[in-house]
Amino acid sequence: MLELRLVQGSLLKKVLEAIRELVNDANFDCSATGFSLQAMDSSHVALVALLLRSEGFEHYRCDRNISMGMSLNNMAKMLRCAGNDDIITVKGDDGSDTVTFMFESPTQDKISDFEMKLMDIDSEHLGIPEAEYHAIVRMPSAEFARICKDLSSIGDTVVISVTKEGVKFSTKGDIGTANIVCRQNSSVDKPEEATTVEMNEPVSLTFALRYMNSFTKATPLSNQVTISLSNELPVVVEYKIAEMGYVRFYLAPKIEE
Amino acid sequence: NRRQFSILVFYAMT
Repeated sequence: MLELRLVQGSLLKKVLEAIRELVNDANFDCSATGFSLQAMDSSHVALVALLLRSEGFEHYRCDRNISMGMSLNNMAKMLRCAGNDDIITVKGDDGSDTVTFMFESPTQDKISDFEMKLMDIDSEHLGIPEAEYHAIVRMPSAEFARICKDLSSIGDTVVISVTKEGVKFSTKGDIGTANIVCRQNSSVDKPEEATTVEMNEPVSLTFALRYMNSFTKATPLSNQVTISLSNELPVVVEYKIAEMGYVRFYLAPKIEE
Repeated sequence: NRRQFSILVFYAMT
């Protein structure tokens, strides 16, 4: 038996919108820790890891670990029927091939339930070691989204370079080149507008912009994004989900042969 | 020329 009640149902709606462009079908894993997911995109270049901790739910009952295979597009279709202020409850029974989403309006005058068919998904779970990153950049998520969008109109790849000066995003294409440098500005009044750069070693890595743009679908989840980089390792682009957990995107770099 | 690596090159399956 599984029953997860999320008062801020809009968070689940935003999570789905954040990941469904990258991944079509995925297993949602439910345990005492929380509601989680790990899935790769179809070309195995990017990976998404989601965690919504059990403490973040108003009510969290998960009698034993279960894994529910869902089409994210179908799940998004159902969650789009929930109002932004609705409370969302996810219900499942052991051995059942369906999951139920219940939506309650804040005034309790409208209660809907949507039952969705589950699917069998063979998924490969990857072990991601804890790593010390050479550089960690924190910046406003909207700024990062803007940069990825702007650069993708000029080139297909972005070079992210971190130096003591700040973080530089560069691209080149048929029409020319572009460089955007963001400097630290941690003295700004509003913490959500700050850009901070922690650097142990200079880093320069090349990534496909198509994936970066896909990650920025998570922008509504968090005012800030954290970009963790190490030379010749996948980048981690993390959006924290207020007091509940995170969506992390891992993207393999393009490496000189 | 840079080659797009797969995420599978970096992380082991569990």
